[in-house]
Amino acid sequence: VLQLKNVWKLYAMGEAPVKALRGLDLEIRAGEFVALMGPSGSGKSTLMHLLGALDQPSEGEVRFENEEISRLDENQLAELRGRKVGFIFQTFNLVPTLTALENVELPMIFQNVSRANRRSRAQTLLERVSLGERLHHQPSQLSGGEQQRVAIARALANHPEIILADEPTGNLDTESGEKILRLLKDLNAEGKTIVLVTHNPEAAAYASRIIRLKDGHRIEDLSNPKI
Amino acid sequence: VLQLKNVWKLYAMGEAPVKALRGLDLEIRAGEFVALMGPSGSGKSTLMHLLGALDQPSEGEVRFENEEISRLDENQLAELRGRKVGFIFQTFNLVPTLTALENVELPMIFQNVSRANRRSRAQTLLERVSLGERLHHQPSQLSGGEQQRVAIARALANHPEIILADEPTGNLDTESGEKILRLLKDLNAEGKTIVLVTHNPEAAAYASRIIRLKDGHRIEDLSNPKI
Ligand SMILES: Nc1ncnc2c1ncn2[C@@H]1O[C@H](COP(=O)(O)OP(=O)(O)OP(=O)(O)O)[C@@H](O)[C@H]1O
Ligand SMILES: Nc1ncnc2c1ncn2[C@@H]1O[C@H](COP(=O)(O)OP(=O)(O)OP(=O)(O)O)[C@@H](O)[C@H]1O
Ligand SMILES: [Mg+2]
Ligand SMILES: [Mg+2]
Repeated sequence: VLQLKNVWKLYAMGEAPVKALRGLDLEIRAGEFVALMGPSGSGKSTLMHLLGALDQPSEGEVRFENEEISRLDENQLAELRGRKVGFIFQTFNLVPTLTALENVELPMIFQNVSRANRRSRAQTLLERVSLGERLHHQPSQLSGGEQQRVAIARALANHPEIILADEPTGNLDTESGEKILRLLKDLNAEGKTIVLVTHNPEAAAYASRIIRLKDGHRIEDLSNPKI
Repeated sequence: VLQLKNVWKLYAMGEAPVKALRGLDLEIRAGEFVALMGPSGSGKSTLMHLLGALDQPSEGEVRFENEEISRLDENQLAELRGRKVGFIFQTFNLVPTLTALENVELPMIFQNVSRANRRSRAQTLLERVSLGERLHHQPSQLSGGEQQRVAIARALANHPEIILADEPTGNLDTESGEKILRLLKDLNAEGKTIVLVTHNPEAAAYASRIIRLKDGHRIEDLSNPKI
């Protein structure tokens, strides 16, 4: 469902561009649970932004359900993302002026979900990540791990088929983190495709496949022996 | 050097205030290396902001080197913090329009360090956290873990006696994280006082004392048997 062929991503920086991804080939099939690991700066978030059609490659092809994303315009990309992809950003990217509840409702407004349905689904999702008592807090009125959990709830709002989670447990204690990983595992059991960036080998153990990046290259791609 | 007596911190929220800290008593002596742990939302960052005199308690006393911070005005607090405290924020709080180098130089400008000294110290610190090749990147041109490392380098700029690190390794791979923890351990060996918030028991093992919070209470306070 997600395919990369000879993908390069360069960031222009003065004289020497940063080569964040160097000729990456990758295929992720529907229903897989993939963990993406690698050192800080190795290209994981860059790869996630391409997989989520949030960014275009500098070279090479990115195919999303067989459609090449470089052939789609921004409206088509936004429509595809809104319906099919749930993105949990490494830096949360919550809307600072909206409450937790409103942040989770926002993606559903774009999919024309009725107000009553939106509100009840947002509350259910926030309770599922143990934030039932923080519905009316804005991001600045929440702890780091609480903001992260709002970002997780928001990503699940439209029942996406593909969930791209960029380090979703970095700010959570072990118990809260395991609760999120079990939630992702349950969604995968329902057939959702999951790509999880993590630095924590215990989190990666929830996946059935572990891909390792280094300096923009894929240096390892193994099925998880523990599964 | 840092003392709390019956400290409460309430956040006003509609009808029912959030009681983030409830009657906390705590003493941290000069030169200690303390790890602060506890579930997401248990009050760790709130406590760190009080220890760093970035915020005032709702009730109770916070003493910084025997001075009660509620008796100091904002200028005196800023002066105290600028000279004595290095703060690594959970959400980095880098200045988005400045490069990595300029972000690390900024605290030294307030302490009237000469331009040449500022520049060379900032570069030395960024090289020490393996960012020598990213000096001229702005935060939006850096990965999550790279931004975190800029925030760490910045906190050390003025040779602070007290380092308050709120989850400094959350976005780092194991190797980069261990490098930072060893750096903090070295600074502690030089006599610096360190308070490290972490969710990772392996990071907490670097400390000589582990304090656990739950719902705004201190529920455990043990010297680390492994040390
Ligand atoms: N400005 C605020 N207004 C209202 N409530 C707040 C505010 N800041 C924090 N809180 C609440 O106070 C509680 C403690 O927050 P704090 O940031 O200290 O937690 P924490 O232990 O650092 O959590 P984490 O591990 O997730 O970072 C949280 O439940 C949070 O919702
Ligand atoms: N907009 C940009 N402009 C210039 N360089 C960038 C930009 N975004 C990222 N980079 C660089 O590209 C490299 C890859 O960044 P990326 O965010 O993909 O890393 P990462 O693997 O997610 O790291 P982390 O684990 O620290 O989050 C980094 O070295 C970073 O400095
Ligand atoms: Mg990243
Ligand atoms: Mg916190």
